[in-house]
Amino acid sequence: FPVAPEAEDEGKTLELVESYLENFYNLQQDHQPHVRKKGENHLALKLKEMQEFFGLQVTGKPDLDTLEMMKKPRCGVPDIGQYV
Amino acid sequence: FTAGNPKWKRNNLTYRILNYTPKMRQADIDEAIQKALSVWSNVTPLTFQKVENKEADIMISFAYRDHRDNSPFDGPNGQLAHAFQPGEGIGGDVHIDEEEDWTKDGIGYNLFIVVAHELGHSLGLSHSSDPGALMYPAYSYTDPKEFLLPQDDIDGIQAIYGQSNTDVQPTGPITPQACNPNLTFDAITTLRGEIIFFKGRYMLRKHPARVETELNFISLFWPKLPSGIQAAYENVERDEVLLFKENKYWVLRGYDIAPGYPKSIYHLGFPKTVKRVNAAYSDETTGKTYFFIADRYWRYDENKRSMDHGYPRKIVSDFGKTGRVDAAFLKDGYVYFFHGTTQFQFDPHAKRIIGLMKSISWFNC
Repeated sequence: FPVAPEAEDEGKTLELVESYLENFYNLQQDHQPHVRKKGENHLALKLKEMQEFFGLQVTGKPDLDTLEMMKKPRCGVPDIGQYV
Repeated sequence: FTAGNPKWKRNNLTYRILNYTPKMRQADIDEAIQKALSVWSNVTPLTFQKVENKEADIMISFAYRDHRDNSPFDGPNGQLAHAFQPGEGIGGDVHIDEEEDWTKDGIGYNLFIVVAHELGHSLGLSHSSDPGALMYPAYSYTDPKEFLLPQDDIDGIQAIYGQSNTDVQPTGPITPQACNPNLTFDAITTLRGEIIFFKGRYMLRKHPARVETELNFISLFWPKLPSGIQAAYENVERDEVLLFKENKYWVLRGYDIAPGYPKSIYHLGFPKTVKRVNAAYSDETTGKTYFFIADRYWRYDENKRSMDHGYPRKIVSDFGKTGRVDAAFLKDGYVYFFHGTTQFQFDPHAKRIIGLMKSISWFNC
């Protein structure tokens, strides 16, 4: 069935958030669906780390300000950890 | 700092430009990279020598998508470039995403700004959370002619390589913090119900309905405006804001800079002895605008579009406060004058100062 627009948007948002956190906050890519629950807590933790770095409200949720920051053009070097 | 505190063991480093993007003239690319290197050599003992046909410490190249360093680029926008911390081989190298719109000005992405940031990584710096720092991860445009390395970046790089060998140590702009009690302002104006506080290359934006104060670069909204705006006022009737720097002024119509500006302030009727305006506010109930210069002020009639006769007058004669005014704005029938970290609330009807506050009283600190 055609995906309802909001569900599609939600999918895109989750994709944006995951790829941003993988690229810049060392979020490990979870490929095993059964660890999804743990993955979500892990994702919220990383999201808080990113919100903390940028001085955003630390909610652990992809709110508007957080998504706006994630869409800004930027340097490809991670904000935490080494880049070698 | 980067984990492990990587740094170059010597101060005289080499760099090589491996290739060029066709989007800019080669000479402009060379100039942008040279200027980016000087940003760091000006504040440290580091020197950078360009080499051609051999391995250099810092290899600078334009790269496309997956360029075999395990960090593929992502096409236009998104990731603009990356660089590697000091070390052998790929260490210190700068990779620039070929697919971006590289320019030498404010359109697209300014190559100088991005390379200067990446070279910070090549020298051992990581990202800064100071939104005004060069090492802040997100891109923001600054006119290369006006660029000054922020103090946050100077502190960082000097902690790794020490101070520059010059007699006078360079200092840089510090990002304004809304609740810093020592905060002073260059200019303040209302803008469609908001209040805009100008400071250096920043503007603090206070919306009555929002608790937080938003800090932005002036160039984020108005790339054509210079930093260091000295006076500003809103003409509510005409939905315009006039912004002053030295003997020029710009007009903001709605949210855009009107074409044909800047113009000379002498068009408004100032004598040539006036070189700049310190502060200004406009009273829509009377159609009069007040310009403050040193210890005197002029009054301008917005309807007749000319200066009123009998001016300038002494500020102290009519506003009850001595000394100069840094900034001023009118809100809800009161005029707020700023001098240093002090704010005076003036009642134009009673013609006297009725309140004294800190400069940061508007920021809910």
